Amino acid sequence: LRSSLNDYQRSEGRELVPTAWNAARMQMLPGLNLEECASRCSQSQDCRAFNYEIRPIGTCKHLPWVADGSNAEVKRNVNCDLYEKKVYVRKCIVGKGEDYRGKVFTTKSGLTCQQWWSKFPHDHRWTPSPTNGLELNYCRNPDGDRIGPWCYTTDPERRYESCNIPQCKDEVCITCNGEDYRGQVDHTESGKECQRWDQQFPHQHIYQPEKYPDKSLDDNYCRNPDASPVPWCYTTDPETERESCDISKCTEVLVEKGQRSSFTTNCFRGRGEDYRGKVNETASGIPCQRWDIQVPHRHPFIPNIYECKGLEENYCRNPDGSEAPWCFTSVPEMRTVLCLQIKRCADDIEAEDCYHENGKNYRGVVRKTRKGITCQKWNVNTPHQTRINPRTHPDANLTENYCRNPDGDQHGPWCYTTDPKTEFDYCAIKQCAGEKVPLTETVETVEFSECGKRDDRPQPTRLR
Amino acid sequence: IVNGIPGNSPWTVSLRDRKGNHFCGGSMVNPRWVISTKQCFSSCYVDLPGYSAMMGTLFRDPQEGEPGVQTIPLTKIVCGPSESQLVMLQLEYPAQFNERVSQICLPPERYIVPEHTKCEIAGWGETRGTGDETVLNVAHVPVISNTECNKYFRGRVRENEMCTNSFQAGVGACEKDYGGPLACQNADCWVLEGVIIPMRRCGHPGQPNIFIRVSVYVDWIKKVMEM
Repeated sequence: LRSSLNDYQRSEGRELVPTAWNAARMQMLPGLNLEECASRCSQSQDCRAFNYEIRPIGTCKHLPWVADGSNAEVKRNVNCDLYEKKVYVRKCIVGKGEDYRGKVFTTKSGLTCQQWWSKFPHDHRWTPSPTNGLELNYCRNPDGDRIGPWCYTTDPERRYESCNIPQCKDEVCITCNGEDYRGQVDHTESGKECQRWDQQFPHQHIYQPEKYPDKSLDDNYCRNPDASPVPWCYTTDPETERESCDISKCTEVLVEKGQRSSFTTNCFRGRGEDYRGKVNETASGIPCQRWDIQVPHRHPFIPNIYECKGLEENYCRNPDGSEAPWCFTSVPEMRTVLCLQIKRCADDIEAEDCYHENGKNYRGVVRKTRKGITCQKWNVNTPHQTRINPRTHPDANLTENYCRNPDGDQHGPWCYTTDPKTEFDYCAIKQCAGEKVPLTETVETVEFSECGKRDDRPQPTRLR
Repeated sequence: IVNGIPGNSPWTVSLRDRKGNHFCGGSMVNPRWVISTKQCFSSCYVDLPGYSAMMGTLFRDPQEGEPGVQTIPLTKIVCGPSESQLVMLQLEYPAQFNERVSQICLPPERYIVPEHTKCEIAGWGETRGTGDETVLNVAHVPVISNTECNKYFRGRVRENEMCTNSFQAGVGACEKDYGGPLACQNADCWVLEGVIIPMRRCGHPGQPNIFIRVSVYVDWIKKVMEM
């Protein structure tokens, strides 16, 4: 049940384009699906990577090299994904590193390695072949040396030396519960291989990479999308759904409590992971349960395991990436509650100007939205097609990308933005002091159509 | 909803997080757009992968294959003017309107809904033991003027907010109702006059409920839908 893709590191939307003089070495394999393309490459001795073009139809192109800047160049291509054999791109080793195929060629003490094909200055019995990876003078471990990849050195005084290539589990360490880990460990603590996150076999799961872009669920690397105590992965063993990974903890001294600049105490930003305030009850006034006890609700968020989550007392916190700070409540019937009564921090930038009334006559030169995004020019149509522009509103002074209010928006000057996700937004301009447009009093009869209709007959049949 | 009763509110939608859990309410104002409160969302400048709106059912967790349920992914979030605490959520495709799913009317711009107008709030949120949280609860609440409301809140209620009475028994919205509607009757139609925002205390006896006054932002709402 192991996928051949487990041997590869995927680069989404990338294509490895060979240089003109060795394009012929690329091998087209039409009609293969992604899994077949990968297994063919794994079986082929000189295939180290492949481009898989998703659109218009699946096209597999095997390549004899990886993106090392000399034989080929990585280019953006939204219709293509690049898969490179991990052993050629990894900068660390798993186990004794017998499959290491990286390009380090100096030893621990900085000596340059001797070419494997050469018998000088040190004679030896190893002969390079297409399968044993003894390439040029790269560090390798042909004899399964316990220390890891090594090489003969060019120093006549020193026959051979280890190259000190780190273990993947030490190459990138984890802080706290490792939710920020982006390293390349792809085996669990008991040595089981990890399942790819973008596959549903042998184990079905909810952590699909496209649903959790912030969790970097790449390939089959250990990750921590659900605030477990340490990074983990689903395994390729049908009998073991998931297992923790053995990754070194960082040894640097943790930042003293309450000192990280992003901590907030009387409001929260984003999902509130950095909220360190003292709200300790629900909006309805129910006290929160202390984090360091298990009554009335048993839970996995033990303060000293999640030491950087600020799980003090019974304060609302967000140790697991939920929508906002939350807590376990002190009533058995209600396990958790979001503390949405805590204010969100205002994230508007400082206003740079002010406008009168509704700003229809504003002619200033602010060209930034309230979030600090640069405005799009009124007379262009990228990234947003403009419905309101100098042609449709000739005397609204829609010049450059200055904030304006051509449609008399009650909420002030605005602009189209250069952020593709935000079509338009209000500007970093506030109303000049003391100016308020009064609300209208009761309007007589108002006609509505096609809305607000409801079948108010009693509906006992709707309830189970 | 504290001290509500199971009821029908076809424009009320349930907003679902990436694990499919209900976390906030919203109101359908057109086949592709839902209004809710900014308080429920970490940012307006990110994608919403995995989030969705569920409508067409009275049950918070309808069974697989329950007829009439529509679960539509959210594809865009637009923040309202800064003090509005509102967001507009775009659905990946239009909702199908039927007797279980309909859109609510928007009030005239800057309209003040008269005192004592008959209104209701709806949601699948916390009931504090006064009801069944597995079904949609609706509570009837009459409008009170801001002047009246400010007597209780000592002048802190702003013009872009509005209030309803909570009676002595205490009626009001609570956790996971936020973003849901305050719908008021106008002739034979229901109009979205307010959006539920978090308050300190839920359905506290004698404490009025505060909502964002939608009529102040109708121009922005229409502009977003047009643009």
